[in-house]
Amino acid sequence: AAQKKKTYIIHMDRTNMPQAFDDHFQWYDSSLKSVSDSAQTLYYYNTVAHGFSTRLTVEEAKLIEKQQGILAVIPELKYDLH
Amino acid sequence: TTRTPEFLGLEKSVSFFPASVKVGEVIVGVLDTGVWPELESFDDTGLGPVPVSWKGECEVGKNFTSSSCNRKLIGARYFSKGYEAAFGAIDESQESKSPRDDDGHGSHTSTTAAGSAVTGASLFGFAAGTAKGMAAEARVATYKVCWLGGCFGSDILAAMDKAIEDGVNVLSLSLGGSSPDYYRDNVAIGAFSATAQGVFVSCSAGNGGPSSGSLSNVAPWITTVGAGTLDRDFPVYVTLGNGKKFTGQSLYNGKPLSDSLIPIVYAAHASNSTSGSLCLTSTLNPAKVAGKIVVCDRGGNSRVQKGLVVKDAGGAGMILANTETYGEEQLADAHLLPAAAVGQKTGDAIKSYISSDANPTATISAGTTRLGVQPSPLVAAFSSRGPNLLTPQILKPDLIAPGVNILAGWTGGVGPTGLDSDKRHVAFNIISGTSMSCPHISGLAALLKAAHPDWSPAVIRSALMTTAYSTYKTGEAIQDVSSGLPSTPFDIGAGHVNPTAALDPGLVYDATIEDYFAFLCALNYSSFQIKVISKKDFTCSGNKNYKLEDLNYPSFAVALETPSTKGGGEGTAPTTVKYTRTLTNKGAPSTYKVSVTSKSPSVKIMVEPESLSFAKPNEQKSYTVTFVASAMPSGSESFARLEWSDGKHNVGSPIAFTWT
Repeated sequence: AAQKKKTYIIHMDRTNMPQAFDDHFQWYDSSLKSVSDSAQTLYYYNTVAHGFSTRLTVEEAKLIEKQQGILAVIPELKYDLH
Repeated sequence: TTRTPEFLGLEKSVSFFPASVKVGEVIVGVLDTGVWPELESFDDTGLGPVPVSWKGECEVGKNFTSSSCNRKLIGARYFSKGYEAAFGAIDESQESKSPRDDDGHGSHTSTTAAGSAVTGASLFGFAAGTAKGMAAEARVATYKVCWLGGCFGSDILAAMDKAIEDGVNVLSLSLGGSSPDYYRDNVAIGAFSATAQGVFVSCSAGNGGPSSGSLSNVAPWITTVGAGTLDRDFPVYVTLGNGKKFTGQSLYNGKPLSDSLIPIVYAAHASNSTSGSLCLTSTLNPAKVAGKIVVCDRGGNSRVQKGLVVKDAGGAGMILANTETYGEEQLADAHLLPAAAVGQKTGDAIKSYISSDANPTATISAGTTRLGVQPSPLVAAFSSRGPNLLTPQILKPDLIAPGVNILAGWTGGVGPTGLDSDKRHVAFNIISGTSMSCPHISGLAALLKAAHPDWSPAVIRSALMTTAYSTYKTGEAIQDVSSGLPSTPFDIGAGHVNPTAALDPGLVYDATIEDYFAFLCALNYSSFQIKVISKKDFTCSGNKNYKLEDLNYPSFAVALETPSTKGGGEGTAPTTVKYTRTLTNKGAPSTYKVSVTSKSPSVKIMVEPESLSFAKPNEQKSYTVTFVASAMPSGSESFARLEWSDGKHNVGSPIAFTWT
């Protein structure tokens, strides 16, 4: 179960991007790679949110949450048609 | 849709409404199951060039090409990465990895909002007429985020991201989830930024009614839409062997039963299952139902599934009886066998006849369409209800709109019941839900946007709410079909939408993004949480007393604490709460006087000042309302209404009191 991955939406504080990066996409990818070699970014968000979505284990989600510039790591919700 | 334009007064003198060329400048984005582009409702005859502001695209994919789009359907995108991450790669033999609608829901909602006029529309002859979207000349952009396996937050957020970049003016989402905190809810997060960029966002309130506290999509920057009935139904007549006749509803279009009576059986007596009355799959005993009419109870599985279960077991017909939950609500379905949906009272009468007669018999007549049904609108039993459990100080739903037995466009991919065994293909279907009422408001918001391009989303929502009606012409409150009782603001919010009045509301309650920031501060959100929602650095001021009730909302929810019994009891001092509101003039110079009607002797309501004069457009004036509420038992509710009127415009606000 610990290895089971779920989709998370990672909200990033762009004003807090480390100088080392040219753009926030690089920073996002680096943040992700630092907790998981295999994780892929599903989407980057630029307008209604700043951040990206990806599949992580619970452990990896906890790790990424501690990084600089991470505002929130929120498990994806499922919605239903009404 | 057919009939709704007449019911809403949209067919009145054209002068009321913005010119089509202006409506053609407005773009409605619909997040749903995609569209069936071949529908006549997406015909673009007579539409001018695509608005120059538009930056969207027509994404191609399985059986969806760039020529699937046109000057009506100007954008089509699909988002499946979240869905595929959860469910694995899409099986293209089962669903289209493209904006094509395999389900029907998205075609229905987008054509309800902005479908082109189509004459001779009907479902098997039912609900015949000219089908038109609320804003028939507006443009549509579809964002497919819902798949056979559901709608996933990461896809929804990506679609909202793109829709705003593309340049939609209205966003329509007939979907919802549990109501987590705003900063954890992707719809609320997306809607905040959309609203900040001037996009009006309307969402369905949910189908969890009539239970109280069952709402979805309650963020105050979203317009939350409940569902009501039209003045149209589809009666069929049930005749029993004892000569009694009852009325039900049905859209069955096949060979009707003959007039002669045939045996009738209650499903509970024709099944070995403890829940046999529900006609669940494989629970009926064919030997006991063959050639008979079977009475099934609602619940457990879909209504159309029950019809299939009865048909597969050899039943000749079905009577689908409401249980207490749904009361007298009667939803019509395109069943695959002769059927009648009946209210609880009728269902109970039929069941007691069956149990009292040794050889009970019955028959069901063919169905028709009936117009001018009164009283209407009624609040749909399934329409989710307040109070707003997430933020009791914000009254939700905001308003109701037609959501019962609505005819609109449908997919060519599945039949009208959506059942695999339903091989019929239709261009229009009749379905019910707050999914249907939401796009009504989305389309009407598009009309308002066309008439008043400078109006903010909050002003549009205010105009729709303060001009909504909560009573019939008789003065009686709109009825709740699930109880037969008068509805309350927890059922209908401000009331039923009244588009012609909304175009000229007189005064409006505007709200800026700063007002929403103050709301988040009143929620004690951290700067991190505020940044998740707004993407902005905002620090709540330490020396400001932020109050939820100060959000400039067009309605009032007064959440009162019942003093604890140890300190409370007799002689507890009344609670005094002050609300401030600011009205903006959107009409000619005028003087408005306030009136308050209250059903509750336990709350005194004072408004200061009692008269407001406006000399020029966009002039703003504020007023305070003081509520002095005596202690009431916890769980008590009561309601009132505050109205500003200059004799020509009535600017109405519902007030709901709860004691917890």
